[in-house]
Amino acid sequence: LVELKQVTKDYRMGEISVQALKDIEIDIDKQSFVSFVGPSGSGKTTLLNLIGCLDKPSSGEVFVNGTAVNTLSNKEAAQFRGQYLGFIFQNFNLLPVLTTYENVEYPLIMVQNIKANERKKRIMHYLDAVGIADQKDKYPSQLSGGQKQRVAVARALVTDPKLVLADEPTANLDHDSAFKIIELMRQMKRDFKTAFIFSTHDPKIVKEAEIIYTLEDGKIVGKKIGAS
Amino acid sequence: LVELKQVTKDYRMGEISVQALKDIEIDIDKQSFVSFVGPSGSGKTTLLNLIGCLDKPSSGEVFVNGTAVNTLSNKEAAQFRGQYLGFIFQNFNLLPVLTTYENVEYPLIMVQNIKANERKKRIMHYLDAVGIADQKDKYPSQLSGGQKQRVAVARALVTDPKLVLADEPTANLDHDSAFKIIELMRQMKRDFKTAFIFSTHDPKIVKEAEIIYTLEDGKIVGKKIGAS
Ligand SMILES: Nc1ncnc2c1ncn2[C@@H]1O[C@H](COP(=O)(O)OP(=O)(O)OP(=O)(O)O)[C@@H](O)[C@H]1O
Ligand SMILES: Nc1ncnc2c1ncn2[C@@H]1O[C@H](COP(=O)(O)OP(=O)(O)OP(=O)(O)O)[C@@H](O)[C@H]1O
Ligand SMILES: [Mg+2]
Ligand SMILES: [Mg+2]
Repeated sequence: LVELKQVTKDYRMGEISVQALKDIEIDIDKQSFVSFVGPSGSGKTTLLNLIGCLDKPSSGEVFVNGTAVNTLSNKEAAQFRGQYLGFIFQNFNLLPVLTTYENVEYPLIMVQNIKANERKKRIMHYLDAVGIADQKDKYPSQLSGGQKQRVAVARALVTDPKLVLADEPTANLDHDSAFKIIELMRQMKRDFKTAFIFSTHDPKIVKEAEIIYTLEDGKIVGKKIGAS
Repeated sequence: LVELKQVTKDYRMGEISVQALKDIEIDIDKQSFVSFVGPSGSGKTTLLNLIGCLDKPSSGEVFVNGTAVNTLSNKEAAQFRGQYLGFIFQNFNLLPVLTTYENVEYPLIMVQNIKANERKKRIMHYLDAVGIADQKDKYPSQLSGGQKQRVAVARALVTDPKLVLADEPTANLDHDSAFKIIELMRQMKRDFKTAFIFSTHDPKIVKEAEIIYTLEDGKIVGKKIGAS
């Protein structure tokens, strides 16, 4: 499903080069709940961005669903993302000029040509599942931090993607709201075989993982089978 | 130190009025670690904004350090904040055109007229204490989520404020980074008698609290003495 071979990622800052990822080797085959953990700054978001086709490695190859995504043009990457992926951003990235409902509707219109009544059914299903149906007409600036986070979650899931990249999806949520999200993801894994790759500091999510990769300073320093 | 009397906060949305806070009564006297907990959307950020003079109640009074802050003009509120308060925002609110060092330096220049070498000592002290001294020349767009959060923490503390409002200050942090922050705050309470009011979902922070207020749907539904 996801494969990384000899992947590195450097950021150039004037004369200096920051090595955000060093010599990454990953092979995610049939596991559908994979979690990356590690200290702040260890490279989790950078790694998710490479798998999610939002960025390219400095060297090495990234395969998703058989496609060498590091070779795609920007246009092809956007198309690939729209078709197969869902991305929950660490800072949400909601469109400020769209309401909750419109933000979640956006990927359905942009990429998937779904009829209006079918769209509405789907959007309301996911808004209900994450507990923010009553916020559907508000703009992001009128939402609490955890409400924005849940809009980001609903938007990533509404297209029923093959693979969801979730960057700290519960960071701003209380216990109960977090469990709603986890339950929704469990249900999608069961019913649609959706695969999830998390970057997280939340032990509630790590507990669900089948495989846990530990990152430190841009390197993978550990890989273990989850308790679930 | 902080007193709220019959405070309400409504947000008007066209014809509808959202009651974000209803009939809030709070008296925080000598406790220096107070935590607000409650579900996403229950009103924690709204409450912190009122105490931190960033917003005004729809009715009722808010007293901080004896001053009726709900009666201050915008200019007076800004001055009051600069003199007594530190605020850690849920979404960080870093200035994108300033580096880490400059973001933390900002309140020292704007409000407190501290000499250059004394400023440098202080800034480096707090950057070290939260673990991001090596990120001092980067811009916010070049930082990880948890690094941005720690810049926000350092900036709020660098002026040695009387009262710190911390809105989910550890949401994006791993265990060890979160404990660095908690330890720094404990030390400031001990050495400077700094008072802290948290809004948080993090049990590590709630464990430190002397008083825990529970919010639900804009109301205070519980108040208990902390375990510490
Ligand atoms: N400008 C606004 N207009 C309308 N409603 C608002 C506005 N700002 C906040 N609200 C609503 O007020 C309620 C309380 O918001 P608040 O941000 O205080 O919650 P919170 O407890 O901090 O939540 P979280 O844990 O998710 O950060 C929410 O239901 C939110 O949607
Ligand atoms: N555009 C950039 N330029 C320079 N350095 C960068 C850039 N983007 C990220 N970095 C650095 O790369 C490292 C890894 O960042 P990344 O965002 O992947 O960390 P993370 O594991 O997601 O951290 P967190 O848990 O805090 O979110 C960090 O040290 C960060 O400062
Ligand atoms: Mg990150
Ligand atoms: Mg909040």
